[in-house]
Amino acid sequence: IAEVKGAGKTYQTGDTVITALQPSNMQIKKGELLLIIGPSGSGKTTLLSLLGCVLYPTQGDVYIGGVKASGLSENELAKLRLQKIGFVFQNFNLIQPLNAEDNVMLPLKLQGVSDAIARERANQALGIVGMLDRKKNLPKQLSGGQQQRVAIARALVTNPELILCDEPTASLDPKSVEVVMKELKTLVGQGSSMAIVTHDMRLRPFADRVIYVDQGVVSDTEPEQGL
Amino acid sequence: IAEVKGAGKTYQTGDTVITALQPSNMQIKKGELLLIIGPSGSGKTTLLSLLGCVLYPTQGDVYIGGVKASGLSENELAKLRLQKIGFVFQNFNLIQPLNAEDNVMLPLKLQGVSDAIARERANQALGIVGMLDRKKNLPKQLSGGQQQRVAIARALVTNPELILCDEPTASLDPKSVEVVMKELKTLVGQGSSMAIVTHDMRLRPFADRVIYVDQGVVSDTEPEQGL
Ligand SMILES: Nc1ncnc2c1ncn2[C@@H]1O[C@H](COP(=O)(O)OP(=O)(O)OP(=O)(O)O)[C@@H](O)[C@H]1O
Ligand SMILES: Nc1ncnc2c1ncn2[C@@H]1O[C@H](COP(=O)(O)OP(=O)(O)OP(=O)(O)O)[C@@H](O)[C@H]1O
Ligand SMILES: [Mg+2]
Ligand SMILES: [Mg+2]
Repeated sequence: IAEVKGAGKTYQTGDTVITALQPSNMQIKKGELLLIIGPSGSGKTTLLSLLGCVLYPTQGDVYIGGVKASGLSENELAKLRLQKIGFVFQNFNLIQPLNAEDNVMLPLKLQGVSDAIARERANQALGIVGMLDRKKNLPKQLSGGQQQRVAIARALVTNPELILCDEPTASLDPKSVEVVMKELKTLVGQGSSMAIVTHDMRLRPFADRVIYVDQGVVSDTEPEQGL
Repeated sequence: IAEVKGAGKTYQTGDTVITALQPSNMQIKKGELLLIIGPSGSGKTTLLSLLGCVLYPTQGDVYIGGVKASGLSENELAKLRLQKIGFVFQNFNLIQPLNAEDNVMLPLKLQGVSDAIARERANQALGIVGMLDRKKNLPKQLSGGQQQRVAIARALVTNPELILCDEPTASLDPKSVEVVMKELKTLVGQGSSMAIVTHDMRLRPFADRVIYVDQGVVSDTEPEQGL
């Protein structure tokens, strides 16, 4: 469903070049829940951003459902993202002037879904993550964990084939983690594929497969020094 | 060192009133490391913001080192905060146009410390959290965990009597957690007091005391349903 081939990312800041990700090969299989684990600054968000078509690779290619995403224009890429991918960002990225309900409705409205249906589906998604009673609140009126749950609802609302989550449980208490992970696992059972970047060992039991990232290198085996 | 007496916080949004925190009594003792645990949306950040003089209580009082903080003007409160308190916010709150080194130097420069000394102490704090090699980078050039470590360095650099941390390890891998917590524990040993809001059970072994917050109520004992 998603694959990177020799994909790497470097940043040029002033006269230094930072390698966020070494050229890497990996893929997400259809219907699997993949965990991506690794130390802080190792390249996890970079890998997820390449898979999510949020970043262009400096080298190599990204394929989503067989389509070579790294060759598409910005507009075509945005369309592919809207149709196929749900993304939970590490810092939530909620649109501040919009309330929780409007934030969750937005991807559907961009797809051309009518207001009434978009509102109904948004309420369903907010209900799943336990945020229905706060749907009229703005992001800054919500706690960290509440904002994270709204961000998760927004990523799920379009029923995307590929769901990419960057530390989706970092601000959540154990009970919320159970609720969210059970829901995500059900979606995978219904055919979605999912990759989750995390430091949270509470998520290991839910995973079908785990890969590790360390200093920009992706591998199937846990690095020597342990995590 | 810090205490709330009958302190509560409510928000009025449209025609509904949300109680973020019921009138509560609690204190942080000198030289202790206190953990504050509770479900998402229960009022942890609100309690910490009252203790950190970032929010005024709707009722009740807050005392910092014997001074009634809830009766001070905005300016006096900002001065008290600068002199006595280091705060690690849940969303880091780094100043985006400033690089990591300048972010960490800022509290010292506001205290009137000379540029040279402020730079030296900032480099020391960045070294402790393993971020010296990235000190010239802007926040958006850093990963989530790297930004969190810069935010921790900024809270420590003025050697405050009271250090308040809101989920300081949410974006950190196990190794970084060890490094950060050992450092925080050393500071407590040297006389600082600390309160840490967290869902991260990795922090329990470092704590001297744990309090629980559930639906706006602060208590010493773990609520029935467990966390
Ligand atoms: N500005 C505001 N306006 C309205 N309600 C607010 C505001 N700020 C916080 N709240 C509400 O107060 C309650 C407590 O929020 P708080 O941020 O203290 O929770 P928390 O325990 O830190 O949660 P988390 O673990 O998710 O960070 C929540 O229901 C939240 O939505
Ligand atoms: N815009 C940028 N400019 C320069 N360097 C960057 C940029 N974005 C990321 N980096 C660097 O690339 C490396 C990988 O970052 P990435 O965000 O992928 O890490 P991560 O594994 O997600 O870490 P964390 O667990 O802390 O979130 C880091 O060293 C980071 O500082
Ligand atoms: Mg990251
Ligand atoms: Mg909070």
